[in-house]
Order: sequence, then structure tokens, then C-alpha cells
Amino acid sequence: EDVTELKSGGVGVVLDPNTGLLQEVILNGQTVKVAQEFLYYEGFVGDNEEPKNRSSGAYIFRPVPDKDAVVVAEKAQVKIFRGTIVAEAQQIFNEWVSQTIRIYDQENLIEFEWLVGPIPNQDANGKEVITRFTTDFATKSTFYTDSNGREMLKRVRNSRPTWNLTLEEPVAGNYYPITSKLSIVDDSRDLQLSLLTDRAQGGSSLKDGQLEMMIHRNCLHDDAFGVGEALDEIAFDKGLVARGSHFLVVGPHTNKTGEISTTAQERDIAQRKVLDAWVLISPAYNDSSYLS
Amino acid sequence: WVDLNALREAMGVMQHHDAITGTEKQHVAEDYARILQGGIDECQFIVNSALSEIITGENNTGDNPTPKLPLNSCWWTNVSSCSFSENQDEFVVTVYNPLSRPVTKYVRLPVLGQAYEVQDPAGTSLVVELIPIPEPVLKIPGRQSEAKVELVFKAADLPPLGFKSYSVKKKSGNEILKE
Repeated sequence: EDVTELKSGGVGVVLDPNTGLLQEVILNGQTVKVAQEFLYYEGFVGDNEEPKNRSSGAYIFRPVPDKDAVVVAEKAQVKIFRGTIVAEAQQIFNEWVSQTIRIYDQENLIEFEWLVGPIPNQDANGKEVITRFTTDFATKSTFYTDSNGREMLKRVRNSRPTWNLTLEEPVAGNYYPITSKLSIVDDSRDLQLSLLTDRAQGGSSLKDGQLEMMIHRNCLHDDAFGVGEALDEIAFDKGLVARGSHFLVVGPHTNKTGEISTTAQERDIAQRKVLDAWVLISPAYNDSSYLS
Repeated sequence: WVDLNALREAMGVMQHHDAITGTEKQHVAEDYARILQGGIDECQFIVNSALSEIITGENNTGDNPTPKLPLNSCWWTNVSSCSFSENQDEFVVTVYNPLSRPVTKYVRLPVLGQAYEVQDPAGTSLVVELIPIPEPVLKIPGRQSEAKVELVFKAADLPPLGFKSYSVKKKSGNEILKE
């Protein structure tokens, strides 16, 4: 369909008609401006002799200092398919980055199924690909990450709880492991936005209102920490292609009487994704009573 | 229990720090994948025997258990490919819920046909959709599939720690025309 809005019940997404990029999400009675883009950090390449000359590699994430992440594409080609049970926007950003945004008739979430690779490996620097969501949330340098899928921990940008911190690596130094969830909260509007993962990743909030998650990387030089080879995974004679999903949830931060809290919804989704139902296939069975 | 050992051993190996952090050499990563898949394959036999026994009510234990109902996993659905759903005109999809509460699962299977009928365990026809597979997925290196669409249906209210089975049938040209 030639539309830029997908809606099903109380869940919806709006795409920018000019760029095909995400503009707005609707969930839990809230309409929130959310922009999303794919970018990559260029991995630093050095001789590994001194700490400041360490290459980004299998052990460490070390983007080129003082260089912003590069936007993969300013526009996306979009195809919309709208059905009764699922509606989706298929976006193509370039030859090696694409995504499908899905909403389901009975799911209180928005799925972002990304596909990245083969990452070009002809340049000197590796590419460390991220997806970034930008909102107008006033987050006061604070975001929340889970700890091995258990409790959520408060993270404050450029800060550590028990000592005064001066970060030499402002990007990597603010990255944390995300086992299943990364959240930001805007107290002034009582809003919470979370990104749930289908696998452990690294993520951060490098500016107020932003969330980003690393989804794929190649590092074309060894970082000399022990592995002894570049991180450039190959499958079928090409660079590896990674496919996975993020699940976005927005809703009130504080519990309202009689309503399921946003955090409880997120926990339900995380459980269903970690222990997903098994789909098994058998030949047709002749006995009709078998199905019942 | 014996069939579980290969996966147990694989998990033991995976606890080595380079498997956890992903800092192993490429050929070691490939060996880890080989060990893990070997373990998963052996567990597939347990899943087959147990679910087949629950479904058919026949005991398959013994030295040489032969499940009456072969249950296949589609290992290539991560690239939207499944030789079984693509090549069979009629098949049964069994969806098992490992959680202790009811859940709904949206089943997606790559298919080659133009129209399908899916019936739930009560024999009721479900709403089904055929959604085009995104073009970049069709081009993933190593993907060996002719499927350009995925069949989507809703497996609603799967019982806790239980399953439901759905019959899937490709509609003939005449049936499509008649509709």
C-alpha cells in the first residue's frame, strides 16, 4: 500500500513520507516522536604498541576518536504490506542494511527486524553497525540496562557510582552489556521507552533521549589481546549476515491502578522471546481425530 | 538422559571464556557451532519421542524407540527457508509452549503456494496471510530456497507447557478460482 502509517488497535507507527524513516510510535495510549536510523562507527586501526594505538577488535570496541558515527542512509525505500493479523513496513537502507517494522493485531509492541551484512571489508577501518532511536525524552544523562537479564541498573553517562570519572573513550566508555533490555525514562512526562533484544548486545544512551544498540561489526585488524586474527566472520565465502529483532515498548513509567504497568508488559515480552514457542512440522496425519 | 549428554558437553565447552566473549578464532567458532549443532540434533530425538508420545498416546520408550509422528524442526527459518513447508502441499504444524502460562505465537513459515487453508485443533479455519519475504533476505548468501512469501497465522492461547497442532493445506488452483 502507498501509505506511511501502520495502525492496529492501539499500536501504530508513522513513517516520514519523504525519507521512509520512522517518525512516531503509538502504544499504550501514548504518541511519541521516535526517529530511528542505522549508523556505523569506524573501528580504530593502530599498531597496538601503546594504549592509544590499540585497534578496535574482538576484545575491545574502540571507534576512531572524535569522529561521529556515519549514517548508513538518509532515506529508505519502503514497501508496506497490511494484513489483518500483521502489518509491516519493509525498509531498504543500502545494499547491506535493511529492516522490517512489524505490528501485530494482539501484541502490545513494535518489532524491528534488522538485517545487516555482508559488511563491506574493503576499507582500512572496520565498521561497527548500530541502530539508534532518538526521542525528545528529557533523560538527564540517565539510562537503564539489565544485568544478565535480572535487575535493571541505573547508568549515568560519563559517570561511575563510586569514583570520579574522566573518560578517555567517550563512546566505548559509556557502552554497557544489554542482555535483554535497555530503557530510558522521562519523569516530567511520566514516560518510559524500552528496547528489548533477542540476544545479548552492547548498547548505550550517548545523548539525552537516545538509545543505541550495536548489532553487527567487522574489525579488520587484530587488537593484540590474544585472538591473533581480525574479526571478519565469513559464511558462504561472504561476510556474515546478521538478522535479529528488537522489540520497542513505550508507556507510562509509574503504575496506574488497574492497569498493567509498562515494566510488567516488558517482562512478559522478554519471557516470551527468551522461551519462545517451538514450531515443529510433521507430515499430514490421516486420522482426523488427531488434531483435536 | 544419554541423548542429553552431547548438549550438556557442548554447554560445558561453551563456558570457556572465548566462547562466551566471542574472542575465539574463526575455525574455533566453526568447531563450536559443530559441537553445539551435534548436541541440538541429539535433543531433537528427545523432543520427537516425548511430543510424539504425548500426541499419539503411545509409549515410545525402550532401547529403540521409534516415534510414530516425526516432528521436524526448520533450522533455516532464520533465512526464511524451510524445505518441509516449501515442498509439502499438506502438513501439520505443532506449536509447543515452554512457559507456564498461556501464550499466543505468530507462526511464520516460508511457502511456495499462492493460497493456504489452516485449521486449528477444533477444525476451525483461521485467518492466514501470505507476506512477501523482504528482498534483501532472498539474497542472503547461502540461502537455498525458492520461497518468496511467508505464511503467517496466529497460534492463539497455547496451553501452559502444552501444545496445539494445526493442519496446513495448500489450496488448489480450482479452489482459489472458486473463491
